[in-house]
Amino acid sequence: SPVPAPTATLVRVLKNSNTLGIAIEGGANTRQPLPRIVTIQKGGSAHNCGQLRVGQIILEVNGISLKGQEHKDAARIIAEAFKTKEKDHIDFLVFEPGL
Amino acid sequence: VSKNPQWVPVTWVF
Repeated sequence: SPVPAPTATLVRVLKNSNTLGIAIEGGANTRQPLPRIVTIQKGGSAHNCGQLRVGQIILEVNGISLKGQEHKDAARIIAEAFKTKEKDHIDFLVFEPGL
Repeated sequence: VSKNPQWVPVTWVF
């Protein structure tokens, strides 16, 4: 059977709780070059949106590419996207390997 | 021996 083409999905996470609640691993210069979701905290905005899943790789945050971003910078970009008052949501472009 | 370190950093974003 054909190998499923990897798909990128745009997920909008509404800021409907005071925490985002995701743990990410990886970043530039690690064996996981793009940040991958490893945990989602129950009750956080990420969990509430229902579309983010452990294992998804985050390609972009609000249109900002995470390609080449070191781990701490990728985490900072995500944290700032959640903290900013300019938007009531965060748009994640995620990629689900092998889906 | 691989260039990238084997451990992978993990951070919580609250």
